[in-house]
Amino acid sequence: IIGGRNAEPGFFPWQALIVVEDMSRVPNDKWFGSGALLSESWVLTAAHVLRSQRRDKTVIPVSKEHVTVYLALHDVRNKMEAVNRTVERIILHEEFDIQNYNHDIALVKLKEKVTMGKYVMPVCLPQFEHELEGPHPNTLGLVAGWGISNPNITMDEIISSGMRTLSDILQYVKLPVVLHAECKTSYESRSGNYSVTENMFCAGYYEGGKDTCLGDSGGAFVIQDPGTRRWVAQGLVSWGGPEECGSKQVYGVYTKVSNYVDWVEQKTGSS
Amino acid sequence: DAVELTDMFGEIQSPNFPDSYPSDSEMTWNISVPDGFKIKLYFMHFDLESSYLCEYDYVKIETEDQELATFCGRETTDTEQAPGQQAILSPGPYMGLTFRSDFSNEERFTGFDAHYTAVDVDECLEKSDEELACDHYCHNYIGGYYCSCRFGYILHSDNRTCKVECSDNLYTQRSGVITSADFPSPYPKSSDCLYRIELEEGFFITLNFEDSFDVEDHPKVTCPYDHIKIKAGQKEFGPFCGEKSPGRIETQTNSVQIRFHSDNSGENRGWKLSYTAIGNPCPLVQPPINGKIEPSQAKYTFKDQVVVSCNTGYKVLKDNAESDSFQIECLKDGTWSNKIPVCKIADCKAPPELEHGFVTFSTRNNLTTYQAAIQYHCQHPYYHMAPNSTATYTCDALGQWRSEELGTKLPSCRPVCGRPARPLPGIIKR
Repeated sequence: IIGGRNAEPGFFPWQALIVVEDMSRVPNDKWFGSGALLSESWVLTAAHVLRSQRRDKTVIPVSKEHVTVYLALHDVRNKMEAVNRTVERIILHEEFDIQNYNHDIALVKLKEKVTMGKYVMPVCLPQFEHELEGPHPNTLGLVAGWGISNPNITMDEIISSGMRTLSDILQYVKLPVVLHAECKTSYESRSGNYSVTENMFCAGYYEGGKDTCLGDSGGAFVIQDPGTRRWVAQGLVSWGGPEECGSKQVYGVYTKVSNYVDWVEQKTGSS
Repeated sequence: DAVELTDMFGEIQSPNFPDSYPSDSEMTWNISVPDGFKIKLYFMHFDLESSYLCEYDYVKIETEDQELATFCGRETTDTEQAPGQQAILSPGPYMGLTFRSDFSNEERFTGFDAHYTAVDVDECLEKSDEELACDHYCHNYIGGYYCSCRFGYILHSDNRTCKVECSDNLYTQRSGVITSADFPSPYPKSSDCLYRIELEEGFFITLNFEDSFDVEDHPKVTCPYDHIKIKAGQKEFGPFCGEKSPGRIETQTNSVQIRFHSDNSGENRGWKLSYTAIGNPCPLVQPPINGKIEPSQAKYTFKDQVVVSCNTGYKVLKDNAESDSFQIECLKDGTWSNKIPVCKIADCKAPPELEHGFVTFSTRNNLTTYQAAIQYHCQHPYYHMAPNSTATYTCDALGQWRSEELGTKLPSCRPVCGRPARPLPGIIKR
């Protein structure tokens, strides 16, 4: 999270840390992302977090044995105190496109149910008509994560530091939703083959400074429903441009969850 | 010197015919035809000396025991008969014809020329005697006849009367009606009927003959023709016949044999009886507290059954097993098969646990019996109840916790979404 603040424990009780250790690669590949708790057994995240990192175009999930989900986690140094769960099943969206990140959404079923409490609670899915249309431009949402908080650091530095350059304490930032056309134009005017589809929305500031970044993927972009005062997951951290996170005129791109409510219900077998 | 004639037809002529017959002559012809035929005789020519009462010459026609006619002369006068055109018919298959002439003849007389033929007897028309006639149907044929019976009857070995097969009638119900065959029409002849009533040991059979009773009898001899005899264990009743009903007979046994015999004559309407059986009485039973017994009777006897059931909210408890009802039966020795069970109030027992929820009892002393109420709650604020926010269950009559909305299903406690226990910081305007 760029330009964010330290969260307090219990601010984001749905926030999950998803740690992946891909044993199929030598040396072992390790990375992480975020997810959002939907129920006692299901966590929503981005498909690219759980996609096997082979350098080809196949979209297959990592082996479920290599995934650990942490809940009620505030400081990543205290993982032992968190609620951890192994995984029973991983479902990547069938149409997830590795080229343009269209349909970047996935589900993780926990092997053992979690018990709800002060630090573990699910986030809501869009259910009302106005929520199912997707977030309106300029609406403010919150997004949290343990990803990069210093935009100047490079990926090589992160890896060489043993990921110590990442945030230990969960960070959060408040971002406005950007007019879809503006974001689309912004990306399509650049060199490179960017595609902002109808399954995505953008959030961020024209002037930069606040943004999500590497390691925040899969975390929920939540907006509070003005009627029920409940927090609803409207987006999932998906991707951004090649520039530094939080750069001017660079918006973060989020999976538009409202387009996938039926898909989630079908896959989880519940409403 | 008799001439034996056995052909089915033939001719008989006086001696020397057509010349005059000799004086002082006597000849006999015996005509025999098979049974079932008669003999018809007629004269084509007749010319005998006439005398008072045919004292001199005559032709006499007779059967074995009866004279049919005596003819003489040429024509019939006041005292003598000549056959003329008249044919003589024998009653049976035999006819004898005797010709006699005395020692002198006043004139020349040419004698007679007679012919005979066998004629079939229609026994169906002629046998009016009840002892000989067919009981149901009669069929004539040339030389004889035979009898047949209506459907359901069998021709008796006398080839005349029609009997019925009625030797294997078994009654096993506790009550019933028995009648002679065809009642109230006359019962079949030549029949021996057996009616058995066989009930379980412990029953006592009572027979009750209806007043309408008609069995052939004799004014002086006891039931020589038709009769009913009843055997009940070691006892025997009857024979019964006549028009006076035997009325009510208490046999004091569970096995009765009724034999009915009819001979080959008579037209009597028969009999009808109803029978009932009762067993040893059992003591009266009282319904349990909060229960009832059905059917409720003033008296219970062998085989009677009562069903014990309990009022709504109570269960029958017998030998530590609960059930909706319990049945007992009156035994042949006059005791009940079981004691009356007690009625125990239905108990839903401890309500099932609700995941992420808990139960509160709405009734004092945490009662779990019939009509007690409980309420399920979810662990607030992290779980909420679905489908409703409250779930009240009442212990029903079947001993199950039941809610109006969900029946016996439990509600579920679902996680509350989107509500952090710790409120997020307010929005800071830029």
